[in-house]
Amino acid sequence: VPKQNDLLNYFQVS
Amino acid sequence: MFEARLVQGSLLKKVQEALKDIVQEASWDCTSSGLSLQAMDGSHVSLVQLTLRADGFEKYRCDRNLAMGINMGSMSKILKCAGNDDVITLKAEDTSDRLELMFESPKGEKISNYEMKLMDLDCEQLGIPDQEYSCSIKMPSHEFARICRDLSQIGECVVITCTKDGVQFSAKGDMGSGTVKMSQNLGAEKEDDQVTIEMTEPVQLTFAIKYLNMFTKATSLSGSVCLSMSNDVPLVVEYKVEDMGHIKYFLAPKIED
Repeated sequence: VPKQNDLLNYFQVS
Repeated sequence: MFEARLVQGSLLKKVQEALKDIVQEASWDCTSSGLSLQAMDGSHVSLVQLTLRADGFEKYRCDRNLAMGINMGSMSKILKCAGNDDVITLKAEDTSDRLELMFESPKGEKISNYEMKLMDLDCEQLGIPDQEYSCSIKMPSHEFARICRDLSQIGECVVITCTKDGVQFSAKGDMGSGTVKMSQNLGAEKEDDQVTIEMTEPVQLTFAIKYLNMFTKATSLSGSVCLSMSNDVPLVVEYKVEDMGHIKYFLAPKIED
């Protein structure tokens, strides 16, 4: 079952 | 002083409808170049980014940068008080904790004034890298909404596969499976009815349909929608807001455990 990834894994907090 | 007057006030009503299900509170950033907003949903799975350029407003003034913390539920309630044909003006003093909203009927015989309390929000801003995508798909926005609605009956996830032949949306669940394929169609009479696919590399990604369905609340803003995808990065779903800006939704893919 695919797991939901988190957006914070892609975008840096600026 | 911040002041923005939008003759086509219905655009702001539609923008608000397109945002309110995803974000409960958001900072509306006002600068001399326009209004913008960036916010994530509570579970950090999706992000919405709105841009409304100053030159799209009939009148626009912003003397000092302002970040207006807005409760989106309150904003929706107040914007529902505006008629579809009303002219909407937003106003705030530089140091005020209130946003004034004025709605004028087209002939000017009815003028409504509302004031909304602003909030102190401590928002994390994310840096979204500028990036080239392997696939860009432009298709009629109502078709995309229909596909998301239809496949959400079948399963919770949709697999989007883009090749040079077309784009395929598939879902499966306890009762069975469903697949919708859209092929490139450059011959459509109206530009909004065209399906165009630009691809440098095939892409296959899996997403939670629930979020895509929330994004389709923006359908009434634009006749077409653009999906941008690369393997292993968030999907971008973009709707134009006339010629004054856009709403972009980003959605993190599901990954194999």
